[in-house]
Amino acid sequence: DTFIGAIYAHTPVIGSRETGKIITREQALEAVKPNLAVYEEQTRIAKSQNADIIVFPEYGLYGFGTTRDSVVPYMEYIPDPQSESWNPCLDPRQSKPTDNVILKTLSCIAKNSSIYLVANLGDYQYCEPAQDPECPDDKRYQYNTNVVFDPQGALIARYHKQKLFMSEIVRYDVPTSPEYITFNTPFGKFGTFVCFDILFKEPAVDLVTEYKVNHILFPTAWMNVYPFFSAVSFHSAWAYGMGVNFLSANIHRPRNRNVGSGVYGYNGIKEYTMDHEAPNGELKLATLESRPSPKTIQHTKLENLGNTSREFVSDLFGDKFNFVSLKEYEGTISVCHNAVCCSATYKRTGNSHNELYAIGAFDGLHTKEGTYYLQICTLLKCATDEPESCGSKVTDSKTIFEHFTLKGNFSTQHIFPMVVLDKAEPSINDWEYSDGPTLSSN
Amino acid sequence: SLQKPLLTAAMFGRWYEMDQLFGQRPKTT
Repeated sequence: DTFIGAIYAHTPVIGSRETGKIITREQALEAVKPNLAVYEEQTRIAKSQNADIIVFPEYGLYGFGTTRDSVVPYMEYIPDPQSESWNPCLDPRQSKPTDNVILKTLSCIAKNSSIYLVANLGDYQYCEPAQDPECPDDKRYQYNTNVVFDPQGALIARYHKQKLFMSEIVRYDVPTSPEYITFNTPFGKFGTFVCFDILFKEPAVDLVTEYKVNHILFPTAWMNVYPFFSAVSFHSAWAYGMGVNFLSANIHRPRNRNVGSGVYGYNGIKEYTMDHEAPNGELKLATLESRPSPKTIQHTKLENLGNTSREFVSDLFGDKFNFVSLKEYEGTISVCHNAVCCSATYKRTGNSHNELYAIGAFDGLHTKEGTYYLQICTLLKCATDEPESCGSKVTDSKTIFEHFTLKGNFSTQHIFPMVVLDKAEPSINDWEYSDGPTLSSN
Repeated sequence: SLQKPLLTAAMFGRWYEMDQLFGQRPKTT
């Protein structure tokens, strides 16, 4: 009824590569080799601790900093496992137009440790403009791709990223339609997608609601933005909100704010790592239920959330939230923005009144690094005692809340609850989320 | 109960149907 999931927060070894410089295939394989060695070692360690499946990060094998042309030597042609069976370790045939050294190595790592293995690399698909009007001028599609190998080393899943993040568009192509990639194991049904895909419905949400997967495999290269877009908080909130287990492997590059990986259960965080000081990543394992049965929360629309006049407006990651500050030690306050109204009932301890807190509401189209519609209710600490700092990055707090309850009248059923504590640590299983929707804690 | 000072509590809602109403921003670099 259970299995052990593992993630490795890998720091890609990329050497002194120059951005945009085109290297040979041999040089690319030399560059990838130390990363594959880490994958092999960590897989062996995970298996020694009885892991059934291990996930490695997006861009884990060769890092960023490539262009459409300079990423080519790192890529391999990845056949569609839905149309042909292939075990690269047992059958390392040449797959034109590329060799398959990386796929073979990954396959053998999975086979030698008898474990499901998930990795991310570039897929090179040849095309002919005469037969395919969509075929790019350079006669190839390039995809940001997740691959999954079974414990025998067979390639069983291939997923092409649908929602490329900003400058990724110069490197990779977008599939013509979202791919819904699932596979069954003795411990449940899995789906997979990549990084920025998590913000959108297709395929992320539909994998859960339409394809009924139990678990998500999530290679990512996530750059933390506080307060909401911090990797562990955001990804675990999605797992909780969707009612699935979620294995998230982020690359570990603290200088670039790429920190935060974990194994998240449908009912709370199981294990996570977000050490900003550690030079290298970390392996994390946790036992998960094979077939989660999350409680169903009906989001009835709330009425009468009280006084709704805004006090001030402040920017939170490009969005203008309406805020009302917490002036008393305890009380009930509310704020609205467009159709969303939020209400908070709270009580602080007496010695923590000098830090500014506010409740905020946002209902609108977010457009900063992508375009997607948000409805948010939040109770947060402001960065300073100035109102315009509310929504800016802050990671430290001294204020103890004896209790709080946050309610909102959302128009959507897709709500992801999160609670973040001092030092930006996610809170684990010490809050409740219930009908309303209502987020509360003592 | 919470074991540490609170930094942020949030309910982060995504209204996917509204994405389609507004459409996706053209892809840029």
